[in-house]
Amino acid sequence: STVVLVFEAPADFEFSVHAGQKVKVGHRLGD
Amino acid sequence: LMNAWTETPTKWYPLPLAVGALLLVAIQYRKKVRGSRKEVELDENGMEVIRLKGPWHVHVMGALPLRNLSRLWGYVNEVELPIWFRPHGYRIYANLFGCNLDEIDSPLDSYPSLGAFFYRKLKPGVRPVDGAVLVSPADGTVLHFGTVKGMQVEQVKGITYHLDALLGVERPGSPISHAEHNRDMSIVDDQEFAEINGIEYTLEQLIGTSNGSSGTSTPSLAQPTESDALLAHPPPKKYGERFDASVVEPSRDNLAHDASVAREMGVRPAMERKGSMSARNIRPGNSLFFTVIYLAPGDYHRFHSPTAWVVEKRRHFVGELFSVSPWMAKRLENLFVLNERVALLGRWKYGFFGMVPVGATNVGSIKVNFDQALRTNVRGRLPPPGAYTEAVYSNASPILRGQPLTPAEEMGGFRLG
Repeated sequence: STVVLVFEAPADFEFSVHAGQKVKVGHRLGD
Repeated sequence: LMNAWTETPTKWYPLPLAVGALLLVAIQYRKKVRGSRKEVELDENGMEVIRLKGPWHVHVMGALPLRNLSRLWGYVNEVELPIWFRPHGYRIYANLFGCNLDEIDSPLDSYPSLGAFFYRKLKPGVRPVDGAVLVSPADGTVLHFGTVKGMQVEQVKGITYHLDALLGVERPGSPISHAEHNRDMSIVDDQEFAEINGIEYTLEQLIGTSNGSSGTSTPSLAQPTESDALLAHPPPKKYGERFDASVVEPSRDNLAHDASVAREMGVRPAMERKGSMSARNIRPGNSLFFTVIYLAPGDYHRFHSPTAWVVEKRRHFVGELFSVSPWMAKRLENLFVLNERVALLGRWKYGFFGMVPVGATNVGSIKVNFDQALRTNVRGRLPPPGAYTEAVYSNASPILRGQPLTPAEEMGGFRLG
């Protein structure tokens, strides 16, 4: 299963993860 | 045959250069024809017709009865296991798939079936929530992330799909409008009060109520029962109809929760605008972003809210149930558009926000806690890709005109089969 997020954010929004990284619920994705 | 195989002499000779050139021309011509075919494969609404594309093993998978297999898998995994076997069986499963049994809050023998264990809850506090504006909605692996350019979302490097195909497009002329459904509760946009069931509340009062209560706890929302939802709003008989899935009678407790979400979102409830947000109308200075998180079989399979937001509607796309593993994502184009999925669309403080749980063969059932009427992976003829049923949550909160959610609040999950 997969969860896809699509969202609008200010152009300077930055992801703080990298492809292949394991994450858990509540883990920071971006800011 | 043996004689022919062993005794026939092999004679090698060069092909004329013209044959090689003709072959190249033929390959180029075939590519061009395929490209032009792609351009004209549009439906009557001008949307690209999504078809199964990929190497031969993708087509072999496409020929399998994946939905029936998925449901059979679900039935098998709902079989009640003997109590003596449960701890051993679940430990074997946990070792195979890397589940952390220290995180679960119930003894192993309390899960009657593998399906129940798969949909396990976690102990409170084992998932600390970061203070960032966007947090992970699930346990899993980040497959991909980036910016949506030209309405194209990148599935893997070099393979994209269209955002409209993933989320659906607005259909004018829906049979049920928000206004008709909300006749007994309304929000006055330019004055700061809300009328609920004939009683007027000022928004200051509502927010004040929230301030007076514990700010850290999340009040539980009254949920409609399945029969209530079905009686009040029977599900549509055909694809494309809209209905209101929320039949919650608003209470002051609900309103306090909604006001709390409104504060977290950084919006004033009275500033609600008419209509809903769309991925096509983003604000100046903003961009559209996406991220894809893959949940492996051993992962905790409930999903949570990734931020403070309001879900305005859901679109249920009935599709196939291909595996969504990274292996498949690299081979099957439009994988996330072909699969059964539930697009939850709404808004957050920066504008549009959408979350799409996508099912797979082993986990075809998607559950959304605040939408008891939703049924996924049900028996029946498959509608064409892109067809969906839509439900609006405008009655869930008279302040926010949608289902409000706080960061990391549990939203639902994936069940086996």
